[in-house]
Amino acid sequence: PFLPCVNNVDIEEYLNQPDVKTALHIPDFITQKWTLCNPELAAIYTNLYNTTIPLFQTLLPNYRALLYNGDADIVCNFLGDQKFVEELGQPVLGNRRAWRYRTQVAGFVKEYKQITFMTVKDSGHMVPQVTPGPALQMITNFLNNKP
Amino acid sequence: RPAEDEVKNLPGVAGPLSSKQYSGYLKGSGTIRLHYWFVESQTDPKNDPVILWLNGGPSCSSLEGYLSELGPYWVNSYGNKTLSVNDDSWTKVANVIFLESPAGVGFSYNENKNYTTDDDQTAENNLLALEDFFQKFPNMASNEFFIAGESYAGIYIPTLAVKVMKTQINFKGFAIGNGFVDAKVLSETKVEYAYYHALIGESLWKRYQTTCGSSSKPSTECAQLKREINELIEHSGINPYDITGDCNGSYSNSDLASISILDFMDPEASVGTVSKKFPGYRSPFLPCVNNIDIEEYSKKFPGYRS
Repeated sequence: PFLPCVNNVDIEEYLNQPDVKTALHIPDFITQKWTLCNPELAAIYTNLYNTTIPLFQTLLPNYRALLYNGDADIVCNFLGDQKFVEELGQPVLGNRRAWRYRTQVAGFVKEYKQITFMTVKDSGHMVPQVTPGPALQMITNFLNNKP
Repeated sequence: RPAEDEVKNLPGVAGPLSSKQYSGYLKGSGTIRLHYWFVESQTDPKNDPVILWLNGGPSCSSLEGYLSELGPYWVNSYGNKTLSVNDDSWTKVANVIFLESPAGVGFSYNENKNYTTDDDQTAENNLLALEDFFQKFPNMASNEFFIAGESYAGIYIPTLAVKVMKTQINFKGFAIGNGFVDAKVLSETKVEYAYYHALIGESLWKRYQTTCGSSSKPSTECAQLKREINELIEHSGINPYDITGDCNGSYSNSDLASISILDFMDPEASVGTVSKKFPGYRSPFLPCVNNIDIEEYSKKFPGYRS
């Protein structure tokens, strides 16, 4: 399977209903079934980047970045993204610390100049799905440039 | 705002929508048309920032982001084809564009049916679509603009961002969740992660260290071992996207992965050995099958470790 252990049946059934397609203004000539991913397209897709470090180095002087990881995901695991952020070599702004959602520890965060790395505790690959409350707090603070 | 794109109602939602929504197509290069679903902020659309959200893959649809992650409505389970309100939608604080990209994903298409593409072409088409969005929604042009996404969007986002920075778009920053940002680092740490979360045992970990640890030059044996570990992690029934969560979908096309687990386990803990010692015991690694109360079993057989 393209996405092992991910159940997408409900979304596919919903989006393939004619009245939903009408509501979303999908033209009639799109007869192909909507699927969550397209493995055939993935098979002919050409990956050009093994690393995005040069791109981050171009962006970080002028733009803020947040890298966050649900810490229960192994596919794009937090250890790798944490190491990636360290390798960017941005000046460290403070010690790694716990962050909280309401009264509970919701993960750990480390801030660097222009980039923040944070984990979301016991969340998976799809953070806003598994831990929606902490995810909303996280993105709200990022948008508002708050710690 | 393009009146023809406005979503007046959504099947499965009773009553009016929580904020204005639009769905239609944005122009990529040539005959490429990318489907977008735009949800205005539920709080202050005029002043709240605009977020472009991209799911990964490559080839996965951002409508998953809408319907099961950060959108205002989630699809309910069990096939009843209804939606429920997401109280923690990111549309509480932002205007969010969900873009299906590249062409061939979801409802997006290319009139000439050519779906061959790469990272740079995808970024270029995403930029063109974004510029078309701001043509359609000039009322959003002065709002702060962010790009966010997850997984393979770790490639989509920075490749797009370096193009956006050269435009007049009011770009402020980007957020990446569980991002694929560096293949080598992720591959190496995946094995570490598996070991430190007890997904692989001592013997396999030692084999990995011996085979892959000492040389900077990757060997065939190391590559083979990594493939085996990867197979074990992603097709064993443990949900690789959420190892403490349930395995909700299918996980393997065959029983091979289950069999290979036995090969990887430490000999003293192998199912064969345990089964002989404790007749009736069934492996807790049987994917998604919870037919044994491990705690009770441990009480009955002190010293037993799965």
